[in-house]
Amino acid sequence: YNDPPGLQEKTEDLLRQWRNVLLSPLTEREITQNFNIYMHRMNINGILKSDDMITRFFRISAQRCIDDVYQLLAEDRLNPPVAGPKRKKYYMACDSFIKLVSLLIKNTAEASNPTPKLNLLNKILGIIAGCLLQDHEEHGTNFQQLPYHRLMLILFLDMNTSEPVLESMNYQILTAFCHTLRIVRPSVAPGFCYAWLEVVAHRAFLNRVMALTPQQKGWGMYSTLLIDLFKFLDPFLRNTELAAPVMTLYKGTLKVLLVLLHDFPEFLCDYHYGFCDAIPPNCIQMRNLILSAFPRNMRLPDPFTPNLKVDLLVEINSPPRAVINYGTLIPPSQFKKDLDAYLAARTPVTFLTELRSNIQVVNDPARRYNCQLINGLVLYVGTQAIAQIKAKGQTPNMSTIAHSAHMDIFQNFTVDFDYEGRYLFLNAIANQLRYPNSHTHYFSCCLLYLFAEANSEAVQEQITRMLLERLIVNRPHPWGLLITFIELIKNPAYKFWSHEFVHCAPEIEKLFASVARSCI
Amino acid sequence: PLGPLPLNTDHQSQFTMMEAAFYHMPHASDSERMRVYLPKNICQTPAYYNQVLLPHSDTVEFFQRLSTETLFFVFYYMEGTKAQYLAAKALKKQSWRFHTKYMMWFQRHEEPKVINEEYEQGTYIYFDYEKWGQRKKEGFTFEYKYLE
Amino acid sequence: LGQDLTALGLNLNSPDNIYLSFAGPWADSACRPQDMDHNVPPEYLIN
Repeated sequence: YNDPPGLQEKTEDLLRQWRNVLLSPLTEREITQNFNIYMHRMNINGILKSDDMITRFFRISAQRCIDDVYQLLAEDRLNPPVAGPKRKKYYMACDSFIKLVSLLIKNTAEASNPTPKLNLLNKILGIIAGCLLQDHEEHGTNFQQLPYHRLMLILFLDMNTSEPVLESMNYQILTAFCHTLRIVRPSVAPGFCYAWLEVVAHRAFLNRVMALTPQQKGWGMYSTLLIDLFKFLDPFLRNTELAAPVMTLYKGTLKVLLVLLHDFPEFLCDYHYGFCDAIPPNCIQMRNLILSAFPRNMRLPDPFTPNLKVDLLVEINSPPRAVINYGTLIPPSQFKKDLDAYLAARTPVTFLTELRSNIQVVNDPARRYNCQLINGLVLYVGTQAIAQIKAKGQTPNMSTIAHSAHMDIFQNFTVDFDYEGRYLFLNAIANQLRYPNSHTHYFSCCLLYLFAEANSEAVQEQITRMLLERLIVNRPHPWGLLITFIELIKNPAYKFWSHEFVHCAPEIEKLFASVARSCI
Repeated sequence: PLGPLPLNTDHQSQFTMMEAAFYHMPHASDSERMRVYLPKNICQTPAYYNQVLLPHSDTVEFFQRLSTETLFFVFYYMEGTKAQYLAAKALKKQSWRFHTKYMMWFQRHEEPKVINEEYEQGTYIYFDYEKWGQRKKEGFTFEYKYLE
Repeated sequence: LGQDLTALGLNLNSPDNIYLSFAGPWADSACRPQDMDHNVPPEYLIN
């Protein structure tokens, strides 16, 4: 507001001059020399005299670039070019402006002082995000992601080059971009969601956030961005038939997760809990992909190995890699207090009878249970049980996990909850079936115990269905899921083949038989 | 049990915006720096054409099997990319040297007995921007000291 | 049954990392050498 009179014209004139500087075929070295001359001209025009003026200059310039692109897109819509649009013309304004911004950032203050540089970077990122959100609001379905995508990506590439002046502040630069990407995340700017994923999944961004940033300090920020994406996708993924726009974003997300599974499996191991908490429960394959990750230095025994002794594996007693704050899995509340009291004393029994009402959600047509609370409760109670068993010098098996406060709670889910509540509970357990570690071991025993001790065949069928739906989808399948299912159909103690539902349909029976053949 | 879910108004409006953006999907070149000559422009080719990258096509060995003309084409038309870098490496393995001062390539006719300030005989070629093509520089003597 | 994840254009059998040539969430194949910026000597940037 209240731009000084003439600033708009002055800014446009400066931008035009700058673009002419770039148009002449210059080498990088010559551009930098010309930039210093240009800086002097900006100074004479008072652009650099105050923080406020630079902000105004950036905002007017950014808006100018955005308007340019809109105008070119509108022209091409009116008179579609015969040989298809030459995308290059959409980029010129944005690229030349960002070149100017990058040189300003790198040359502001002496090389050893990052603060003014970072202030400028955050300023321009804030302006791009602000213009984007305002435009998104005003243009509605006519919003165009292209200019913002171009401004943000080219700025990142410029800030990501290996130059000494940038090396010292790479982490702050990355933080600034992650922060901006959160501000314009898909649930806030759905019209920008495809470009957003392009930036988040860009090889240069992946390289910086996953590989170049030391001590994996970028991983937490990246996991937050992915969770933003899962949360946006959630309501659209509940239907088996996905609309084309959703399918495109979903498959794009799968690709990014596949690249992470292939190159950074430890990242998926560390953040699997938060991801599976945000991915809708019926998104089987995406969740399997995340749960299939295992540390690269680990060798997984073939689950189909005859007489595989899981409890003799070296890693089976080690806790898994995971970035989880177990203390905050369940928000502090009276329920948490009652839970801890019950785990400590296995009384009062009212805790069990009131469990369902504590987990039910009443005023939300989309769901009947607090899925996140179930996930947190299962993991919290399970880890307490593992610690208790370990404290007794034992390892999880059908007898050591039985008759405990922990198992009371789990069995309560199977007897007192309806089909949907049980499904979410069984999912929460199956989400812990990953590579060989103490959680996989305990929760695998847990599932088999609940099957063996079930008070109705319906529960046994539901456990089988939940395992089956995770196995019949295309690969990959988590190791812990496979060994649990194989144990269930192989070990006569579970009398698996005696159940009616195993023979409920020829193809189902054939599938069980084929799995049985391959492992016996 | 988690059957289809009616979208609430908030999600419905999000879907509308997403759907609109779906008709303006990012183009492959939107995420790449501007290429002066050959911008990334994916076009559908008949299925019997190579649809995936030739294996090891990003190695010097692969580029060494390309013709000299192809290597020079890649060098001049794909500047700033890994292809240019690999083409330059492959050319050097064919004993071409890039003359940084005159921005031209030089290939000795024979390996010199001794390398000194003497002038060397060789083939000198440069890129003629006016005629937009590669040219031999006749009668040019070579100032060894600028050799890259 | 989900997607056939081996048919998404990613070379999942590659012994090397694939993210450096990942062409993005909508691309059907990896980046080619001419798609990837490279720190070439400044003299190569003839513009």
